[in-house]
Amino acid sequence: MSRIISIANQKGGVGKTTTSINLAACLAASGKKVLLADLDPQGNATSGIGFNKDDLSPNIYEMLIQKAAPEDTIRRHPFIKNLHIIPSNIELVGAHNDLHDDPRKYFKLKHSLQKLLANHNFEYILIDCPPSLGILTVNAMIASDDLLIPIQSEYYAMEGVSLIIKTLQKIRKKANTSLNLFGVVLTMYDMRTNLSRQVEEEIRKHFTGRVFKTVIPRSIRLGEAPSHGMPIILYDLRSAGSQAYIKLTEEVLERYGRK
Amino acid sequence: MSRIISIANQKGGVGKTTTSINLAACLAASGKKVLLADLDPQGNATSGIGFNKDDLSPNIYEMLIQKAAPEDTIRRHPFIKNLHIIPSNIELVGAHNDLHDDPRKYFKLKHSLQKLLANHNFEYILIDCPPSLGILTVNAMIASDDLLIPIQSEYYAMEGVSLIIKTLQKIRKKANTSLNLFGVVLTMYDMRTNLSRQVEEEIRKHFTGRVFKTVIPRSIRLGEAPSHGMPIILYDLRSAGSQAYIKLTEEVLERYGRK
Ligand SMILES: Nc1ncnc2c1ncn2[C@@H]1O[C@H](COP(=O)(O)OP(=O)(O)OP(=O)(O)O)[C@@H](O)[C@H]1O
Ligand SMILES: Nc1ncnc2c1ncn2[C@@H]1O[C@H](COP(=O)(O)OP(=O)(O)OP(=O)(O)O)[C@@H](O)[C@H]1O
Ligand SMILES: [Mg+2]
Ligand SMILES: [Mg+2]
Repeated sequence: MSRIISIANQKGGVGKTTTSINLAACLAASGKKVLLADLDPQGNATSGIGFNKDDLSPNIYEMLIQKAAPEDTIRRHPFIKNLHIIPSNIELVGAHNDLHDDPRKYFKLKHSLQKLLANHNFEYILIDCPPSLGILTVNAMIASDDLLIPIQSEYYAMEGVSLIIKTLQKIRKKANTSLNLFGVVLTMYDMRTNLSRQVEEEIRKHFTGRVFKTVIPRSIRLGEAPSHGMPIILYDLRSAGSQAYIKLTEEVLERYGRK
Repeated sequence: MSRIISIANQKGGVGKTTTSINLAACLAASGKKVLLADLDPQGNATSGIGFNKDDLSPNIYEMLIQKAAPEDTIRRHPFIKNLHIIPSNIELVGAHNDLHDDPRKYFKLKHSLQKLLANHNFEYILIDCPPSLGILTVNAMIASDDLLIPIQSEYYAMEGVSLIIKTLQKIRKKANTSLNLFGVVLTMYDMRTNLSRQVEEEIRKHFTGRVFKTVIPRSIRLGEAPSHGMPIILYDLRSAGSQAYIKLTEEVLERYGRK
């Protein structure tokens, strides 16, 4: 039984990659077999957990344009044995033009992951999306069971939310009837400011019942961890950021009715 | 004599919009006639300085697809008389498909701004770009004299820089020989962390002579200002964020040899 989760929000810098990496690492460290798919040409998820994105071929781009079998793109994390990744790098920008005239262009990722799941029993596949609602993020949402939206506790973050919800509804109608809004997680929350509290109030009102109780605080250690190529639980386990992602993982598992 | 400046970086959330709004406002408040063009479908620059993006037609999308004359898209700021804006909203996402088969698709903005400058004497035109290197940002770089790159003082920010420099070089070779790397500005600098210092050292080494001396500190007031629809000089003039953007404006004017 496998769940595929897209971590998406077209607003930039809201914590998509940080949430993808740390939720994936925490799930893996809780004994779940996890695959993290980096679907951003920036390759931040790939480098953020310590891989060198420029010498990993085949990668997700070659998988999407069917130059490589999905099997062959999977790498195992050296320290966290249940954690695997499909790496990305700048070549992925090419997907846009390569797939433009292909009638199946929006279903490429879905087909690849289906092939992959025939041979691997990943319990969770997390997809880190780029900051746009273009062909890559649409591919992710069509391939997924669930959508997780990180929202920064800042003003602009609220403006963009209706956009991704509209996209979810459109995809649900046209291409993936079972795509579910799994939840919203507030990130970079600064306890000292009214702004964070106001945004939280507004978001909880707008998404009644779908906002995780756990809020990820702004924490310097979370910003430092990727420069060491580590998820936060390996970089500074007892930091506020790490404790928050551990709590979020517990909430995620509860929502799935699993321990 | 007019200068057109693109404010771009495909990494999300690095302070492109915050720099566009506040540099535009400070230049206008220094007596320069300024136009801020919002080229992001999120419309953050439009709402960040107090306009309602969903009831401003015609906007930049209609200008790009030539449904509206450039003249007709300009709005004047109610409080800062030298500041004007071409607003944006979600319709701009449509530009991608609308222009896809048009051989002049990458020159639309350049043509519109040239028409506009025939009748208006804007001294500075600032273009706020979305977090990608797609058709919109390419249009901006082809239309521009200068490129200003905000870089967040964080780990991932360094990874993406080579990408936008490659794009600059490609555009300079193929479409805009005079496009100049005007400068790099460090944003969200946190004096308390080593990470910010390390990123600053790395960036100043990498871009010798092109990084502005002024560094924009992380400042809660900068994050609050857009929720009041104001640039920082109207929201909290004596805050650290405001003082930094005033200093940056002085440096920008010095580089242009103007007072
Ligand atoms: N809770 C946090 N506290 C402090 N820093 C954070 C936190 N979450 C993320 N960051 C930092 O903020 C920056 C933006 O986060 P991240 O890159 O995860 O966002 P993103 O949504 O993936 O960005 P993009 O839109 O470019 O893909 C990064 O430098 C990251 O290290
Ligand atoms: N110096 C700063 N101090 C504190 N907060 C800041 C600062 N600069 C920007 N911010 C806040 O950080 C968030 C990201 O900034 P901004 O939206 O300007 O980035 P961007 O690069 O335009 O993002 P996008 O990639 O989505 O276009 C916003 O909520 C903004 O208010
Ligand atoms: Mg990311
Ligand atoms: Mg922006």
